Amino acid sequence: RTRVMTIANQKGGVGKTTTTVNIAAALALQGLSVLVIDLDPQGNASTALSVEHHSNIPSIYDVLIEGRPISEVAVPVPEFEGLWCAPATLDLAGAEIELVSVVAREYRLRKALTTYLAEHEAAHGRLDFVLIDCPPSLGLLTLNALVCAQEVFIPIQCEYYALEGLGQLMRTVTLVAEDLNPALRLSTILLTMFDARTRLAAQVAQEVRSHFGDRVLPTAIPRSVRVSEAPSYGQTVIAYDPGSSGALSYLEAARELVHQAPSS
Amino acid sequence: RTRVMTIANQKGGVGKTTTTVNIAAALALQGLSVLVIDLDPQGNASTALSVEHHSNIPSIYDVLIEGRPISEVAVPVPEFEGLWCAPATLDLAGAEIELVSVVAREYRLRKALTTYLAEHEAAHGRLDFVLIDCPPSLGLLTLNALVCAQEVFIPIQCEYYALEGLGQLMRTVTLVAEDLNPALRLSTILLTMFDARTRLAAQVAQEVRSHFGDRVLPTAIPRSVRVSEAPSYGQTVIAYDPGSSGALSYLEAARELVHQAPSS
Ligand SMILES: Nc1ncnc2c1ncn2[C@@H]1O[C@H](COP(=O)(O)OP(=O)(O)OP(=O)(O)O)[C@@H](O)[C@H]1O
Ligand SMILES: Nc1ncnc2c1ncn2[C@@H]1O[C@H](COP(=O)(O)OP(=O)(O)OP(=O)(O)O)[C@@H](O)[C@H]1O
Ligand SMILES: [Mg+2]
Ligand SMILES: [Mg+2]
Repeated sequence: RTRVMTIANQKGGVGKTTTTVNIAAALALQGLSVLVIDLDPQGNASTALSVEHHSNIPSIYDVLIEGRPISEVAVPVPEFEGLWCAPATLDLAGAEIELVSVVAREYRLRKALTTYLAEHEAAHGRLDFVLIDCPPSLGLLTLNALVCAQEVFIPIQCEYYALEGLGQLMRTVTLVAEDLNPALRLSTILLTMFDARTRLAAQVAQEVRSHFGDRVLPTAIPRSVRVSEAPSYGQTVIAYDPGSSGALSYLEAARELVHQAPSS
Repeated sequence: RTRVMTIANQKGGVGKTTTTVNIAAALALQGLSVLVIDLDPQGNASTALSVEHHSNIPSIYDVLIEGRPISEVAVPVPEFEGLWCAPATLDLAGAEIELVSVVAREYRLRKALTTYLAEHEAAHGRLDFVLIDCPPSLGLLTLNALVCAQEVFIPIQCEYYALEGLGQLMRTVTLVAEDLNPALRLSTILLTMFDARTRLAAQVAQEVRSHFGDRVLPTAIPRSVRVSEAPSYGQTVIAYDPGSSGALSYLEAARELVHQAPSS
């Protein structure tokens, strides 16, 4: 079965995009086949994967608003064999308001992905993972991702504000599971930008691990400037500096993700 | 005249809230009177200012959706004489969708603030500054703030992704100035989380200064763990550790803001 995961957290700047592209790259390096869906109008994931996303490019906006098939939008990522990306363009910023009055507005992405999974399987073999990068809000774009996925993957920055928004995120996941997508569950949490020198990071990590137990991947991603340099070269940190602490920890986290006990 | 500023940037985690509360505190220490409006459903600004914001508290949600006056919502901030805050509660998360079909939906905040500025002046004297903290999106909450303000204040994190979203933000400011609020202009940019040890931060800062000229405040805010520790004590860094590099640079940036040439 293809694992479809939504990388979500309405708190901004916690490492959603960085996690999506680096976990995807790490999974591809293990020989798995992966689709990244960029659902953030800023298109940061498309940038990090060096996938064109200026406004004339077919994009996820066309899928959501005009019903265009994902097969016309998804492109192979040059750097990694088996990695595909459905890019976001700027017009996606208007999608939230445009979707409000559309019929079955929360199911648009799910419908499109169901069709695509069958088509991709026939053409290239089964996809192992689909990772959906979300914008920092709980609006109709993130809702579409939550309805589409079976799993929620939450990156949590080791900072105080990161804890404040978790309650609201958990309530939203519960509501979606009750009303729109009974298969949805919170399966994975990853601690990001962990700075071992500060007490604050250790306190936040401790609090998250005691609250969420083994849903928190054992590996925490350290804060490292190599990680934040990589997108300026249109690369993941795994391609930019494979021996760096950031790259090694994302490779490790991806292995833990693959071997997670399914019932967690 | 009261300077009404929107602290906006749809990129997440760039220091909008940290800038709003610390600039507000620094202005209050100079004897100015300031109102902070928290327009982010996460309520991070309310937290940092130790203002209660659980769901039964009158909040900015009531102002936007039910037309409640700001005078029933704004409370004095305990730590700083002359500093007030209109808090955000969680129900604000639903406001964007609720506002879509409301008449004059972009003008709700502006109408409420115009009334409040007159009331506050009669009761406590003229407000010198109003700072509006926005969520990381360009939806109806940020639009309300842009229609309400005369100035846009953009915090820019010294990271690569920070440059990507600027074009979209500028276009939105231009559209609002053309169609909804002709007085609106981009007056101030502040560089945040500047890490002097990295080449990336220096490159981003150089690019922003060459592009925006003297609208960029001379002081850049350094990355400093004391800044991120402060909110866990319900404090601004100015109250938490007044001698720290973060506190001193926010005090300096606030002085520069007050003495900015009005025509910039
Ligand atoms: N481990 C890390 N070490 C250092 N910097 C990091 C790390 N992870 C992410 N960053 C940087 O932090 C910033 C925020 O990360 P990112 O953009 O991935 O977060 P996000 O949650 O996707 O943000 P948004 O809410 O805007 O979508 C980026 O500039 C990124 O390069
Ligand atoms: N100068 C700084 N040094 C170190 N950490 C900082 C600094 N400024 C902000 N932070 C931390 O970085 C994180 C992001 O900052 P903040 O929440 O203010 O950004 P934001 O733009 O308001 O985020 P959002 O988009 O979610 O509203 C917070 O955890 C904050 O404590
Ligand atoms: Mg992102
Ligand atoms: Mg904020």
